[in-house]
Amino acid sequence: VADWIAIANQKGGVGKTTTAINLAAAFAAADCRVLLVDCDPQCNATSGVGILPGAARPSLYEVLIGEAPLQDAIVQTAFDGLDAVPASPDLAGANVELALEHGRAVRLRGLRGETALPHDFVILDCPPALDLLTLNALAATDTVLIPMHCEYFALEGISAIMRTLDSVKASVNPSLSVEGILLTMYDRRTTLTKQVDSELRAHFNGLVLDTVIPRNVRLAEAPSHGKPILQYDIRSKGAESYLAAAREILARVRSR
Amino acid sequence: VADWIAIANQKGGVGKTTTAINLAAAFAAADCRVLLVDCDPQCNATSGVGILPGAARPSLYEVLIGEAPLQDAIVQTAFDGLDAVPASPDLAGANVELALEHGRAVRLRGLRGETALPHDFVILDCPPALDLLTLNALAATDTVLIPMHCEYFALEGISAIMRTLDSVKASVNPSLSVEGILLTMYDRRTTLTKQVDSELRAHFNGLVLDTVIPRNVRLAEAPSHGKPILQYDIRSKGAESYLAAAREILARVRSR
Ligand SMILES: Nc1ncnc2c1ncn2[C@@H]1O[C@H](COP(=O)(O)OP(=O)(O)OP(=O)(O)O)[C@@H](O)[C@H]1O
Ligand SMILES: Nc1ncnc2c1ncn2[C@@H]1O[C@H](COP(=O)(O)OP(=O)(O)OP(=O)(O)O)[C@@H](O)[C@H]1O
Ligand SMILES: [Mg+2]
Ligand SMILES: [Mg+2]
Repeated sequence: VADWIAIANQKGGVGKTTTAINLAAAFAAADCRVLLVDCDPQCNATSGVGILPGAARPSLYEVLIGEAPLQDAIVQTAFDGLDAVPASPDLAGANVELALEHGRAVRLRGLRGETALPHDFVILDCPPALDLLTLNALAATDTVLIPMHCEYFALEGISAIMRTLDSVKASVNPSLSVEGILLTMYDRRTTLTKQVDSELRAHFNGLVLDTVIPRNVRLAEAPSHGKPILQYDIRSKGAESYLAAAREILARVRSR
Repeated sequence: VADWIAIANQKGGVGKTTTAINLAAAFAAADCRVLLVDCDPQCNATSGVGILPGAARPSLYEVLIGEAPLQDAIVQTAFDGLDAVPASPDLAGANVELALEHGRAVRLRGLRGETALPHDFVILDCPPALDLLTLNALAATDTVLIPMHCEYFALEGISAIMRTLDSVKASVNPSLSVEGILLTMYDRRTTLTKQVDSELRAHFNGLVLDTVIPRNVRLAEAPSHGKPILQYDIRSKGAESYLAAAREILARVRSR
């Protein structure tokens, strides 16, 4: 049975997609079978693994509106052991189209129940909003990994996502829990980073992962080649830190 | 009569809020009367100018759902010449609540027509989505300034926002135009930045501002003090570059 992990934070640009792609690839490198689901109409996770957005049919859009079963949307990527359910630009319409439907937030959760997947992990990349697409991912998942950079606006937003998680847990997904908080684009040299880091560890004791992801330009270069960092530059600091994060999360998952 | 400029890009974390706050403050420092409107339920522009989100009533939420006129939501900030219409967390509900209403995307445009404002500029900060809140800002504004960082995912997203602008222009706001593209968190040292920069200037000739905003940690520190960069550290590179951007935009606006 697969472990589902949603990568979510409504604050924009904190490294959700970069984390989803590179964690998924790191798990695949550790011999797990992994499915990366792109729930964001921006389609960044889709293009980041080399799939042309809108080209692969059906995408998550057709799956959520009930036109295709989940397994028909699964495609292989060029990275061994890593499959993906691509997003398409149409997904932007799902927020309005689903808004009127009964059970709109639990579509993906229902599809999970009906689909036998061969994967060990399912990683869901969420858009920068607490919208219906993010809610579908939060209702379907086992845990949530929250990427954050150590800056003021990201710190301000953490209570909003924690409140949303509580209400999803109370309503449609009672077993939902926080996998952890992953600090990204971490710059040891600034006092701002150190201040926010210590504030986070004080407030969310035990949730903040020991592994932090440093700022590393190779991580920003990799998506333009449609490759996870392990394929693009395995010797980079970015690859090292995502392998370490994957090891730490695997240990957390296995000890549950 | 005020010039309205919306700061929009559905890509997350590209510096929309930082640009909205600091451009507004730079215009105010140049003796203009400026109104900063926060259209993002994250309330970052609100707290970035020292207003506690949710404390000021009414907020933009009550204005959009018709419970308060626009002028009742205007508050003064601690920065001379800069007023604000604060956001509140309730604004997240507006996307669903307005979805069923007739004329949902032109609420703010209608309010603009009914309200005599004493301001020279109205700057609108948008959320990281092409949702109803962003559409309201795009329908009401004269021009749009698109902040972008020179990275692959941001480049991928530019066609989505240009498509949205075309459809808003064709439907509800015929005089809408692009004020410019502002490159933010610009790091001259990386080849990625140079590659994306030259690709942008080739595709969008004349739209990319000459001024770029360098990565500068003082810009990330200022919001935790509730102050624009001009108040927090006027000698910083961040303050210098936003003053230059304001001068360049003022020249563009005045020559129209
Ligand atoms: N550790 C890192 N070092 C350097 N650049 C990074 C790092 N992590 C992410 N980036 C870059 O920063 C930008 C933002 O990251 P990303 O797109 O993954 O964030 P996101 O949270 O998914 O954004 P959105 O809110 O738009 O979905 C991207 O251009 C990405 O390549
Ligand atoms: N030029 C800069 N140098 C350094 N840090 C910056 C710069 N511009 C913005 N930042 C910081 O980067 C982060 C993202 O910027 P900001 O929040 O303004 O982006 P945004 O596009 O408004 O994000 P969102 O999509 O969530 O609304 C913030 O923590 C901000 O303080
Ligand atoms: Mg993303
Ligand atoms: Mg913002």
